[in-house]
Amino acid sequence: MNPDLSRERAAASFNPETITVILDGSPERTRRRREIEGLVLNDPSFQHEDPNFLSRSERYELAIKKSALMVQKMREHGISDPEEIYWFKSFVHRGRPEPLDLHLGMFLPTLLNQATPEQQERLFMPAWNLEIIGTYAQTEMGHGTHLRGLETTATYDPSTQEFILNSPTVSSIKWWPGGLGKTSNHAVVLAQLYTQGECRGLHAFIVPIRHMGTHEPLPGVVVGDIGPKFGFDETDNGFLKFDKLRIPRENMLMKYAKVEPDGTYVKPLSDKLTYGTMVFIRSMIVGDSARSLSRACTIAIRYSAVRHQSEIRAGEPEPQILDFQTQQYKLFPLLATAYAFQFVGSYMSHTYHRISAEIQAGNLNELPELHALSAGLKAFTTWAANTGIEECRMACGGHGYSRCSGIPDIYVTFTPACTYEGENTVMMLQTARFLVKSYKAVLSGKRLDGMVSYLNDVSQHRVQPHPV
Amino acid sequence: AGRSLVKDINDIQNLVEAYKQRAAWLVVAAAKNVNTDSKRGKRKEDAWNKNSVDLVRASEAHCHYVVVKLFADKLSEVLDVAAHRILSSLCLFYALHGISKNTGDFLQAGLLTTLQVDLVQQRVKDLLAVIRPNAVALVDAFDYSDTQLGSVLGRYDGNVYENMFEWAKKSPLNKTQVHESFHKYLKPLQSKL
Repeated sequence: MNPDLSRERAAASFNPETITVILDGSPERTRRRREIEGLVLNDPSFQHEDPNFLSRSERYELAIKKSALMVQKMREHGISDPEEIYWFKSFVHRGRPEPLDLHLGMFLPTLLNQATPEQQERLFMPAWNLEIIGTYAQTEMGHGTHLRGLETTATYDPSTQEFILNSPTVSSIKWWPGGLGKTSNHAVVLAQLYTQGECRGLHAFIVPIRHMGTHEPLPGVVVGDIGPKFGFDETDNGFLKFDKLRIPRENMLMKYAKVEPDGTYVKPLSDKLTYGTMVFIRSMIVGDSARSLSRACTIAIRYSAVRHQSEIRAGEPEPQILDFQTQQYKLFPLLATAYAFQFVGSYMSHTYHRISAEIQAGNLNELPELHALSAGLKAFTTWAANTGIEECRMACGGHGYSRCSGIPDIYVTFTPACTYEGENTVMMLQTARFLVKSYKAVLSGKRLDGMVSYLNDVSQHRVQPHPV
Repeated sequence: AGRSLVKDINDIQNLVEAYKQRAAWLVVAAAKNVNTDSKRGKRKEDAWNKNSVDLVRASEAHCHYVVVKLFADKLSEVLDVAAHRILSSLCLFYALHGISKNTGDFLQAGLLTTLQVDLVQQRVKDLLAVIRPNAVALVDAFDYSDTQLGSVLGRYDGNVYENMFEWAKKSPLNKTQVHESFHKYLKPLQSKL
């Protein structure tokens, strides 16, 4: 053990284990998390070469190998709780994305939240057993966060009771979904629904894209990998183009909106319900921000305790760089932020599940606030974590630039969170729309609940901008 | 400029209140700006776009308030005295540092005086020294194993330099003492020059 680190640990005023339990939520969760990590660490089949020295194709292949093994081992160990699946996955892939991320994180939750019981009966078990490997194809080459601008169409043909999926332009080609390029054989596709000659807006469809036996692309489908990215080397983010592909009526996810066999359209209770999976992911990204920033802080702070450089008092030995106030001023705000985000992450996860349960029971009252809060906090935390990780890298001097520091990997893996599931500025404007609407509601005499309840005070003139 | 909402900059609940008032102030200001432009005959969408910088600022302030509030709320659940003490310092530090980085908002909204801003900036520096002895233990508490962390610099045992050297030796460029590119490109070039 490095003597500086030993000294630091001996001088601490609290037992880190106490705070670990606070972060996990309970001693039982800490114990179980470590038990699951032990299952992975002690399994020789999960040992592998350092991916930093592999090509992208090799990294994808290694990731697929580990993902396949991971699914098999999770079944063997009887791991089925979503949180435990998350832990197992994260220990196997060591915080990196993997080709089945979208299948586990978006495809399965979409089936659970947006499919009818009949559709779940038909699709869930094959998806659980990976006969169906799915992804979530929303973003298009020319269209991102502004969902109403998506161009892919699904036109209902009552004579055959089929939807015709079509990519009318180059900019409408689906672009970016993880696992789409080579891994998946199905996709949840977001497309503009046309029935009885009218556009009914964006709806979700389960679309087979590859033959389930041969894995060859189906006729009418052009699919492939989009090439190397800034990071995410383990993932085959893909493109997908439809040339009038026909799918049965039963493949539209119809828990909320419906198309009857004759083409009659039944509206959902709220348009926002279509984007439920995205809200789920945005809520979870808040926790990801905390984890990525806390990993970067761990590296930078431990290294700052080990590294000696320059001098504070002339003639004395080089001090630990953590003793320089400037180094503390770089790192401690990030450490505090990482802690703050850990607590916000648990709050968002808890809030998402609470409000989702209410939505399932038909109560949509809190849906707008959940939308606004998940969008805003996703943007707020990813911006802060993104710049924070880079500050941690620079706080490690020249060695932070080496891939052996681990920080470049954290950075390139985390950075896309500022743009995926909604570009951050657009997210902030969505939150602003909710805030302004809430403010107007207060002015018209309504009382607000939740995190915006402070705006109630505005009408009592307790809060007013005033000239300086 | 002489009045202030914050009575005690070391009282976290006072600071939560300040963040709340700042958010309210920015939301009201942004909404009023949009409204004023609409009343001047701008289309609703154009009035929104023309004030979108203010609107983003209002959203950020709202989120900042939520984060500070949730951190402060969490403290009431921490029963261990030593853990409570360090997390309280960290929470106070987070809130004060946020104020020191956004002093304009807090001054403009009349939530702090300029004298208090000086005090906040001094207190932020004081808290660096409070957190310093616990910094390593605070990151240890995140409980990342070396395998999960994947970092030579952040190893739990701190044996950084010897392991950096071991890691570098694994580079594929070190598989041979002389890389084939030397024979293919450099040597022919040397013979020509």
